[in-house]
Amino acid sequence: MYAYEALPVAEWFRRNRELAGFHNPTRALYQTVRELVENSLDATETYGILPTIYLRINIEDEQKSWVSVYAEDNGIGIPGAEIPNVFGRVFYSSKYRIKQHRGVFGLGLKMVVLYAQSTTNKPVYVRSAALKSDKIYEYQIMIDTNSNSPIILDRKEYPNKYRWHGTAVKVYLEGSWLAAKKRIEDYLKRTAIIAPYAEIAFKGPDMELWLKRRTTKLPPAPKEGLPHPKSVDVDTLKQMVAESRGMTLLEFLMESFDAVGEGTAKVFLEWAGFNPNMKVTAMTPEEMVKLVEKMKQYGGWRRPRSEWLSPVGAELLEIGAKAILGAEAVFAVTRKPESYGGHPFIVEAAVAWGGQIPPSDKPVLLRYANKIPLLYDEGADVARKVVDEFNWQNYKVKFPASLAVIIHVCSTKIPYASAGKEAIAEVPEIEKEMRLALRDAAKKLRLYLSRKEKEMEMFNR
Amino acid sequence: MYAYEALPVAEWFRRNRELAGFHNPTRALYQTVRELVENSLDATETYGILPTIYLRINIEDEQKSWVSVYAEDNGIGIPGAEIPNVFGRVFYSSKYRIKQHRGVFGLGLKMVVLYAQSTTNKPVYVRSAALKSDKIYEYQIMIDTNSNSPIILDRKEYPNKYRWHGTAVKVYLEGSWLAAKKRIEDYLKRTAIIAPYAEIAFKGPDMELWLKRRTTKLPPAPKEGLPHPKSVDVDTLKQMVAESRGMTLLEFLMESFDAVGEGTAKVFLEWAGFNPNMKVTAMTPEEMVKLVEKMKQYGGWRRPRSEWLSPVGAELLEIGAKAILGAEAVFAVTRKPESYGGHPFIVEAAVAWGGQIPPSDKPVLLRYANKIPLLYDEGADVARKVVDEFNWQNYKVKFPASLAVIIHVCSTKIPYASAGKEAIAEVPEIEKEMRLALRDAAKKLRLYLSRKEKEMEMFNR
Ligand SMILES: Nc1ncnc2c1ncn2[C@@H]1O[C@H](COP(=O)(O)OP(=O)(O)OP(=O)(O)O)[C@@H](O)[C@H]1O
Ligand SMILES: Nc1ncnc2c1ncn2[C@@H]1O[C@H](COP(=O)(O)OP(=O)(O)OP(=O)(O)O)[C@@H](O)[C@H]1O
Ligand SMILES: [Mg+2]
Ligand SMILES: [Mg+2]
Repeated sequence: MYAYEALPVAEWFRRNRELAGFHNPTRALYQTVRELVENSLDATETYGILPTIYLRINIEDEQKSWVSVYAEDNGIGIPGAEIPNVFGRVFYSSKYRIKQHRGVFGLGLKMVVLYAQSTTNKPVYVRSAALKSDKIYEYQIMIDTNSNSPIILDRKEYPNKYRWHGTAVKVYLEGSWLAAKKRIEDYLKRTAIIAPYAEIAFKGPDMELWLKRRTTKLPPAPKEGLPHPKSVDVDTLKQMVAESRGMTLLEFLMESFDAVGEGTAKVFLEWAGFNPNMKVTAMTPEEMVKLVEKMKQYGGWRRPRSEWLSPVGAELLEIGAKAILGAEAVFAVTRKPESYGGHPFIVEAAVAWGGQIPPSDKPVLLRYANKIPLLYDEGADVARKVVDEFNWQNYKVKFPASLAVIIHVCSTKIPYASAGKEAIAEVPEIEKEMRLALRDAAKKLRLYLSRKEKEMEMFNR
Repeated sequence: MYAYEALPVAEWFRRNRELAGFHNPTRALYQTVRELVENSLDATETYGILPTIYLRINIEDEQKSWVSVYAEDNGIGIPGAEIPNVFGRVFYSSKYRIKQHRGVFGLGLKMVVLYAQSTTNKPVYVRSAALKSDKIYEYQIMIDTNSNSPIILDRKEYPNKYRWHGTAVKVYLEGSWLAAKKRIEDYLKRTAIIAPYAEIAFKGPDMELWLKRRTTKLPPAPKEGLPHPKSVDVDTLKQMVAESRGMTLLEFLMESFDAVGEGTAKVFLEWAGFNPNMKVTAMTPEEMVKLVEKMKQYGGWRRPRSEWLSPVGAELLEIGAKAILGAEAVFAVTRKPESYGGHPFIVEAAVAWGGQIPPSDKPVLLRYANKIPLLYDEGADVARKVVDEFNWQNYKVKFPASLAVIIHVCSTKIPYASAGKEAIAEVPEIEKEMRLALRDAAKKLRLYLSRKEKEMEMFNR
């Protein structure tokens, strides 16, 4: 009755792994591929490197349904001393900052390692060299779930003769290849649509897939941003003040926040009833609460800037969708940046028409968040709702039609519905932008279809 | 580029609070009510106490949209020394055992406290006395998110003159009462359907709701169970072996697992090729992997027992549904225990017909997991799929119809799709049982409708 227990964080995630997408051997194999591929794309494109990714799944023991997954990239690599924590410590990441990447939680690799060691009892094998590193490092690592720290089973380092940089990872896990195959294939193709600048060579037990690089143009690499005044709460403000090193309130606002110049800061502080020259660290807790409240209420802030975002852009979307879907025509739109709760976001949409797209009674929907294809939980995603409620008749589309819709949301804070990153929770500002993006793209389709109709009429006279 | 950071667990959950249902002021208010009410029900019914719960929501500051939530119960209470960790330490719980409760994560209260302190900077106020406690303890607590430990702002204790036992909690948070009102009302009514033995008195800013106790019959209190041989993985086995205090393999199987008698253990160990008299701690890691693999493959285990489950039962389901829905007739079914992955589960279903249920084109679906009403993410829940695919025509139901369907899954391990516990992930064994339970309940409805038809015919002659 009164027996309480504290669970260490790594043990908690091992026991509740379905929250991160590791429900069963089928989902776990799919999720392992996702975590490795998304890390590789984050380690390349974000730093201006054209991604080249090798991915291999082998059946290791049919009877036990053990498979191995191997992923290798040409990214920035991981410094030798950091490899143990990167793979062996839950909530260890380089992505806890205001900048768009696919990774956000600092959990992905650790879930892969926890699932692998819980099912096959084998370590993860890692080989990596950072940019300009003289050495290549190799490790075998497991996680001590009691202390949330890496267990190093083996460690090697040797000269990096050919100036290689990148990361290679191999894990052994219980996985159902046949049940997961279709989803994995789908995931990789959808990745090639949104990232046509990536080259992905996949080899599975009974199939091969080569997704060629369709363009060498990369989307703009996102910069690192500052929080917008509307996005902070009291605890966050306390942490920022602790790092403010003796600034005045005026300096603090100008230096630590996005979209706050000297003029705006002065006007705001007067409106809010604060002394601009007071030392930030002299604020009482009540004054901090008041400051946060006023920041949220103030209507005069500039919009959050969007340099920290990295949309795909209409041109690349069109290249990707045409190449992979075999569409006759693709119309893409990138909306202007908007924000919710102080977090900037951009919605992009594309409609792909005809060609090899199979006709169906409702549009095929390809959902993306920060360039990650979302395949599961479509019913819980606001994008499905937007596409189903859209009035296609106004845009000359009658069903069955060969129509695919791509909806991509990018943001410094995607409101995921779960740690498995499979659906976007409902946020009114995002939903509105999805509708508008879809409308803009559909208008272009309507124009194309009317022109085609006219040509057909001319032709048939 | 190579700057890594480790986030403390409490800080990580504070930043990613939408994963646990605290997306915005509306959802956070709803989720706070859920966490407090579910804890109170776990602290009463599970120990054979008829629940009496007072719940109050007050507007504290209209302009800042600060509200307070107060919940008081007559449960087993919390020992004084445990109160700080219970409220101030993420992953601290009495429910990390094989037994059905609503709570499973050891996170609920901490999310409430983290959200409250992040928005209003106020502590949680707690008053509690355990059963037979001479004293009543009062605390004011916040969470230090760097060290994941309670900050005690105030502590009092005084004599427990009237032998009270229970827990009272008050928090101040940013919450949108008007936006959350409908869901909170819905949630409390759905709680009263599944727990007609509970008395819940709610007072909100502009409404009152008194859910009377409809019966003094309580469902069977669940016992505490052992893991089934099919439900363990390698890491879990390692932990169990570490606690086995020098047993032989034979003793270990008989003592530490559910549904394993001496006979079964001997037969299994022979089949699997293990020496029954070997000391468990002498097993190598490879042998442990082999043991787990053989335990999963062995077809001769008995089914997992279900003493650790606590279904509602057809009788209580009918009482609850009739009283709250105002149905003309209710037909409920409780299926026999089944299992998935070694975890026992039971599915119950009820169909409520006519009376005050408004007619609609598809059945109203009331979903429950371990007696928790699930209101959000219906699209991601397998129960919605089962009800929509059901062939109602075969059961004399034509739409629009006044029909409500209740589906309840209870298990020692509900496969939740997220930490907010709003939807059940797809597990084939559970889905199958839902279909069968729905069929059984619908058959009873069909019988009732045919009889009614006949009576009408007789009447109209
Ligand atoms: N292929 C890679 N190349 C370079 N660095 C990598 C690679 N994979 C992972 N990393 C580094 O390891 C860190 C941890 O990766 P992990 O997948 O666990 O978390 P994450 O990507 O930050 O977030 P998420 O849990 O959302 O995936 C990353 O932040 C990144 O710095
Ligand atoms: N009203 C209450 N009466 C008695 N004990 C309580 C009460 N509320 C909470 N507790 C105790 O505090 C512990 C922590 O509660 P908390 O809600 O944080 O986690 P949980 O209920 O175990 O799991 P979950 O995160 O799924 O809700 C519980 O396990 C229980 O032992
Ligand atoms: Mg990652
Ligand atoms: Mg709880």
